[in-house]
Amino acid sequence: ASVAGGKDEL
Amino acid sequence: MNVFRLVADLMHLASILILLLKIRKTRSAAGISFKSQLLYLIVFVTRYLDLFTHWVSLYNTAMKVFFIASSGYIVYQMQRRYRATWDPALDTFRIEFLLGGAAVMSLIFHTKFTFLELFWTYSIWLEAVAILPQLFQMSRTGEAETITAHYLFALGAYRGLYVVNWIYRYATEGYWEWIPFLAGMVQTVLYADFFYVYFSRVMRGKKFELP
Repeated sequence: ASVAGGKDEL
Repeated sequence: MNVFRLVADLMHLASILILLLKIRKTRSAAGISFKSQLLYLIVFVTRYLDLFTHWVSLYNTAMKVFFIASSGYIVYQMQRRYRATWDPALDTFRIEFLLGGAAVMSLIFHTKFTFLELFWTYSIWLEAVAILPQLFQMSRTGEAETITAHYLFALGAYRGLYVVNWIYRYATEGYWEWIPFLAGMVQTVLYADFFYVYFSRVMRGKKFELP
């Protein structure tokens, strides 16, 4: 599931 | 997660391993801009402040820890064991402008005025320009070791592939954030000259030399 605000990215 | 982001993360991982290998093998940090390395340390520390407050996955946490630890290790080692192997006189880019510029940009352009969000945004803007001291140093010396060129290629490809990831995520998930997209585009444009010389010379087995 994706996290709002791109905070699942590095 | 998609293939562009996964390959981007692996390129980022590879870039740091190549840099560590270069320093160990040649027993020297010559040709590496200490200022760029310091900026990357600031980038990762400020971006990953959510390390203990926001769990995504083991992969995400492990990568965050690695990027903070490895950039800290490189900065520390360049000041200690390898201090005499690189020349500060070549590393003269004024990073105050980058640090200040990124601060101004994140105060003007951000999505939320909160502590974590402002530092995250600051790290995004700072990363876009963190390579400038390194590129500036190379433009002064006019050349780079091949292994250093590989390091820089992997590092540049990482953010370039993230741009592709954002376009892909917009097309497939409707996910869109323009701040990292714009910052990623800026960084990729700054890399353009480097990529050109890398593809036209280093990939053909020649030395990285500026025309």
